[in-house]
Amino acid sequence: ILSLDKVVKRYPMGQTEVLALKGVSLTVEPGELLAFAGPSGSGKTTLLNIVGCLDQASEGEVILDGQRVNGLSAADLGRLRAEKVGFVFQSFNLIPVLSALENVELALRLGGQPPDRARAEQALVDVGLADQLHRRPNQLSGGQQQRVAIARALVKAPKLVIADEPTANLDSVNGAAVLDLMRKLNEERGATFLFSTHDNLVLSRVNRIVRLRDGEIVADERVSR
Amino acid sequence: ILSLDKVVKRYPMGQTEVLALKGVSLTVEPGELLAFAGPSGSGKTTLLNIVGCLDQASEGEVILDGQRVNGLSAADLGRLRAEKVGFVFQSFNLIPVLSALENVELALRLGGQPPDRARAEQALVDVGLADQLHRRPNQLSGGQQQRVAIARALVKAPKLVIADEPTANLDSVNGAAVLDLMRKLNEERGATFLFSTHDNLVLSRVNRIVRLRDGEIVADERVSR
Ligand SMILES: Nc1ncnc2c1ncn2[C@@H]1O[C@H](COP(=O)(O)OP(=O)(O)OP(=O)(O)O)[C@@H](O)[C@H]1O
Ligand SMILES: Nc1ncnc2c1ncn2[C@@H]1O[C@H](COP(=O)(O)OP(=O)(O)OP(=O)(O)O)[C@@H](O)[C@H]1O
Ligand SMILES: [Mg+2]
Ligand SMILES: [Mg+2]
Repeated sequence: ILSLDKVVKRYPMGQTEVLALKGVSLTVEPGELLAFAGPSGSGKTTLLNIVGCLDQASEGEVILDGQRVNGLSAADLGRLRAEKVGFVFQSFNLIPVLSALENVELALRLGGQPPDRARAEQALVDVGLADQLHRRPNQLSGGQQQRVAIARALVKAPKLVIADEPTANLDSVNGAAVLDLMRKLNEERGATFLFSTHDNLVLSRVNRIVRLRDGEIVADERVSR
Repeated sequence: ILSLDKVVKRYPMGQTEVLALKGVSLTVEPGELLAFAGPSGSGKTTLLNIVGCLDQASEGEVILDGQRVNGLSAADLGRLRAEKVGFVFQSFNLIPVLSALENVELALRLGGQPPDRARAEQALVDVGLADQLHRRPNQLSGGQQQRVAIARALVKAPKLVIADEPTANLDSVNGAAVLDLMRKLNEERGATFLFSTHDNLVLSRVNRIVRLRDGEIVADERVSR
């Protein structure tokens, strides 16, 4: 479902530049549950943004579900992302003027699917927010906002879900419930999950761990459960 | 340094209201390292915002460093906060157009202290960001932004530091380094620390754990280290 070949990412910084990814090559099979681990600043978010069609690589090849991604226009990248990828941002990125339910419904509409209130409601119930459907993001706690962002990514039943620190603001009970939900989607629909995380709970529930350090892959462990 | 008596917090929600805190009473001695734990949505951020003079309680008494806080004007609350409290927000709240160094320098100026570039620089070096001084928040990773927010709270050497999930976006190495820094300030200057957290690393490093559930204190354990 995903193939990366010598992916490099440079950020302009005044006269010089920051080399966030130094040549990352990786192949992911459909249905994998894969976590990227590594210190703060090691390149996890940068890599997930490129794989999730949110940002372009500076060099190298990115192939998503058989389609070459590097070099696409911003409009094509956006269409590909809305149809094929469910994304949970590290900073949630919820729309402030919309309620939790409206935020989730919007994801269905942007993904080219008919808005379906019952389906959006069920996605929020699945993450434990049945009582907070009509709240706006600033009326929710940090962990509740994160769970809205997760429901929004999962409601489209995408083939590929990318989640950047999905349990960072959750207690272990809510964290485990979210991971159970993701494993269920993985087993029932064969969805592929790519996480970034510092959380040992997440690392104990995936079947592959790729470790990054200073923009390079330093380990790649398959784990049997 | 802090005394809460039957603190209640209600949020207006259409026709009804949400009862986020249902009557919380608590006394904190100077120099304590105290963590609030509890499920997502249990009231941790609401409590820290009231203690940190960012929000007003609906009922009850809040006394900070001998001064009654409830009923103060927004201007007086702001002055009290800038002088006495260092605050690390769950969502960082960095100023996007300022660099990491400028964000930290601003905290000194707002706290009524002379801007001191060397002191601001040292605070960023202490959290491992010596190479990122001149970056703006959108040029930093999630964990790096969180460490700027921590440096900004600590640079004023406040009597009371309030940190809402200070290690949520950090790997264990950076997390431990931040906690070591806070313990050092606690032991050398007698600063009081109030955290909220889901992180067992933090819970293993404090000397008191107060557990919240649905807006009430359900446990209060002193732990000797
Ligand atoms: N502005 C608001 N309007 C209505 N309800 C609110 C508002 N802010 C918070 N709440 C509610 O108050 C309760 C407590 O929220 P709080 O942010 O204190 O939780 P928390 O313990 O910090 O959770 P987390 O671990 O998810 O950050 C939650 O149920 C939340 O939905
Ligand atoms: N827009 C940018 N401009 C310059 N440098 C950047 C930019 N965005 C990220 N970086 C740098 O690229 C490196 C990788 O950042 P990235 O956000 O991918 O890290 P991360 O592994 O997700 O870290 P964390 O665990 O803290 O979220 C960091 O050193 C960061 O400072
Ligand atoms: Mg990141
Ligand atoms: Mg909170």
